[in-house]
Amino acid sequence: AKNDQEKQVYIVYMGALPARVDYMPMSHHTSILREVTGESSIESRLVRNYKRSFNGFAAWLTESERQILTNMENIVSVFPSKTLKLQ
Amino acid sequence: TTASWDFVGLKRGKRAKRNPSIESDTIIGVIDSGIYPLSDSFSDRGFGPPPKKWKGVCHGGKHFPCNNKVIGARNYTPKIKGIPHSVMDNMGHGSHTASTAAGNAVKDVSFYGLANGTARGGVPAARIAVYKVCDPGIKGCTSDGILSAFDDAIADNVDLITISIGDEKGLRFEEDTIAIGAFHAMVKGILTVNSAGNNGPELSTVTSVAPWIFTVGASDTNRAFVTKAVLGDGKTVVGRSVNTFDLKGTKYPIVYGKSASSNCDSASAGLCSPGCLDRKLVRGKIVLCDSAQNVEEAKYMGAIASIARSSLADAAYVFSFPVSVLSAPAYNDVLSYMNSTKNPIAAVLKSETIFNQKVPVIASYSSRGPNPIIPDILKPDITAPGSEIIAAYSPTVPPSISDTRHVKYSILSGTSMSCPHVAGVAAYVKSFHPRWSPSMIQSAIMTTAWAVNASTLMPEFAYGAGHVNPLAAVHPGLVYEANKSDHIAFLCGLSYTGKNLRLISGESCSCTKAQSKFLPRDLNYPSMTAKVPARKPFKVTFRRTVTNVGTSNTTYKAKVVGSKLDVKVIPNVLSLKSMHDKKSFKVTVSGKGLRAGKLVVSSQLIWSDGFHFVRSPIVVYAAN
Repeated sequence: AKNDQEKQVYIVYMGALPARVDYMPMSHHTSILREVTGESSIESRLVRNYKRSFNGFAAWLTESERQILTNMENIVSVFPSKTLKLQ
Repeated sequence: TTASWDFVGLKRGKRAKRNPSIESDTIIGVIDSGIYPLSDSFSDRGFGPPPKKWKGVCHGGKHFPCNNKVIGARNYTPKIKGIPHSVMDNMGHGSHTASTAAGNAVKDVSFYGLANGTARGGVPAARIAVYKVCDPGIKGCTSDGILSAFDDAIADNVDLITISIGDEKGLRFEEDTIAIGAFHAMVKGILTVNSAGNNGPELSTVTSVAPWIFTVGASDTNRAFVTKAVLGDGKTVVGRSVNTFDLKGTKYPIVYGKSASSNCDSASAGLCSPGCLDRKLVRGKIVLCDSAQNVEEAKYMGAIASIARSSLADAAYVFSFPVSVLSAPAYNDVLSYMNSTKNPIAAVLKSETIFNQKVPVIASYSSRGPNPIIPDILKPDITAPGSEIIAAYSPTVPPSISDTRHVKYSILSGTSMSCPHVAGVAAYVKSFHPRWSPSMIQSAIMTTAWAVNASTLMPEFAYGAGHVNPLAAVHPGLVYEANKSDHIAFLCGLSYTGKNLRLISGESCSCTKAQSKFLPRDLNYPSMTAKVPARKPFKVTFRRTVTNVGTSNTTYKAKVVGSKLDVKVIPNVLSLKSMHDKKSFKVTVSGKGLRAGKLVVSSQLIWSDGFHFVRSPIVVYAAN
């Protein structure tokens, strides 16, 4: 079993970008990360944002943080980033 | 690509009809290992400025020059200390796929004389936008980077995305990075073309499973590279490799890996496994290896050449020293010669090119259906040349393991190579029909594919709709369209309900009762597939709608060929008044129980108005 405090990069997929013009994906991602990690500074956690064509982010998370995110209302799926292969 | 485009019928220069101004406005997004921008394949001589619609950037890193051919570059690989963070291609793969899709026509290309000809892409006038997600430093391609590449490519306004990357197996959509990215691309009218995977010939190995992705299998062409070995008794055996090392026909002693080891069991030694060969026993000789996997080990130990065995020796690969890869029967011939004489000798010759105009044969490595995630969606969709393709490469990268050579063009094999062929064809079709949606382009290419009668087991799971036929794809006559709402209904049928559906679709919709009952096989897909219980009589129905893109006032009649199935098409005559007129029909397929040994039956539905032939495979198979 993975040590619960061990972190790995997870992709947090949130679906399509909300149509609202005042929606700011990056601040939304930051507030989600702060909420789930309990840390005010999330720079060391955040790997990248998905913000131009659809919604989501990639971040260093623990297994228990992943589970919290999975149950959040505006999150479709949370899954580990993997190394894919050229074919 | 010096032979494959002629092979599929897309001749060079004026011999193929083109729409130069629109083709030049087409932008192909290549999500791969970067690009070698100094290649002649990517020169921008004769190119005007990037198309107005282009919204991307050139963030290739220091000393990475974009131009009017390579108009965009973005890097998603992590910064690694001491390694320049650049979109420069450190694997050769990205240059190869980009030039296959949209490389300039470059004359007199060869790999040390082999595969000589004009290297070119499917749409030489198109532009290339590079999204680098793979690098040797990360031993592959990170999926979080791939998703970011889709996020940018879609917003940068590319017309089409080609991605020759995959996972080890098919995944559920909400965890499949390429499926997620491709879904949002489809919503924005961008077709994603993806390689099927190289885990064939086993069944259900296709890794690109979503219906909104165009999945490509690999076949060979009419050109192949063979490497002969001449044995001491005068017998010649013919193997596969791309061998440009000329030993002048000199014969050298042969030693079997099994008997050239002092510290490994005979099986490992026979395979020339790392650390198993004894330098004193192999130096200056030709080493026989039971697998082509580790032949470099023989080279490290001072071997002159190697003769290896492969059960799937149907594609030639580049090695860093003289190698000939034999099928099992030929390999056994060498073994029996060795057992017949005290001092066996042989010569490994330079490779020769053989041409034989024949129907394309699926490559053994090409991943197969049935679709492991959505049984009623046939994958791969289409097949294109993937074996022994010469295309641009990166001179900074050796063309094979422990190779000291540096080449601008190299020969690769894989569904990575067939994928950009179809991307090139899709861009070619789109240059004649710029407003066609992704599903219309995919349909046009699938329903006009060459039918392939194959001896391979369950050919439908190997070839999909058949082999790509670019010239016919421009005039498909009818197309099967599936837009965002069709795919939403499809997802409802897969019980993507409530929150997930709302978020993915970006609409506050949830599934209607009817949508929740939607069957995947009723997605308006250009092929029809159903998985049925084994040994039970079955009766399945497919609902389809075709859109007229041929001529106004036309009548199509249905014909079913290869009917091991009882197929009824209602109605079987469609009268289409105007362009973009739509007509629906139902296909009912029934049959007796499918049993082991006959687990798949297929037919083809062909709608024809006497000029267009709109062909769809109908495949029914039993859950084994």
